[in-house]
Amino acid sequence: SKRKAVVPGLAEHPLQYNYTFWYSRRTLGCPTSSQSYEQNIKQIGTFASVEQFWRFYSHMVRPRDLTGHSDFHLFTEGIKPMGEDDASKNGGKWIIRLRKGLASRCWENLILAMLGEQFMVGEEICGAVVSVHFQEDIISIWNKTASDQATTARIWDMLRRVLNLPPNTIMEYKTHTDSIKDNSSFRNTKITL
Amino acid sequence: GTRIIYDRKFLMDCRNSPVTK
Repeated sequence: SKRKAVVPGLAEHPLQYNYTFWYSRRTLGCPTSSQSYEQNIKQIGTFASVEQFWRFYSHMVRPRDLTGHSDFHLFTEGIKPMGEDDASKNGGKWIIRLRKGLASRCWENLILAMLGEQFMVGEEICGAVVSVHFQEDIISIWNKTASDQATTARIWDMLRRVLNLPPNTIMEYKTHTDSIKDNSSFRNTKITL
Repeated sequence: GTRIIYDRKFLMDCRNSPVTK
């Protein structure tokens, strides 16, 4: 890559990894093939420190103010927010459906936990997504090894703690293989808290 | 290896630090 490496500035606090913010917007009736998905997703920028994160985040629209069907993605630099990416292809995600009004707070708590390495699962975390829909919002956190039950259980436990979710919130774990197969990210095994 | 861990409060405090602004 010809792009200049992003590094922490002087007196800034480095993060464990560099992260990239992405934005995507889905058009109604548009096919959701991975090709069109890749065309619809735009990089916002990459940061390497806590301070650089805040400079991006403070200027970004909050999920509650997004219109239509849009998503923010925050992924480790070098990992595309697609199940087909080499880092994610054997992985999966915890999916949490939220009633309207909760997404902004939950998204902030989720990404702060991720950036601060609160999940304690080594290099397993790929990134997180908030998807704004008309009737509900969905947040998800992706990890690399769907078959690693100790890791997925630990992520679930930390999610419950950092998100402070209402009782009866539905959490589902779904492998990317299944998401790609049925072309819908948000179905399958349901776990009610 | 060592991992760089920050809690929520620390990250929130950095938001208001002069270095961020």
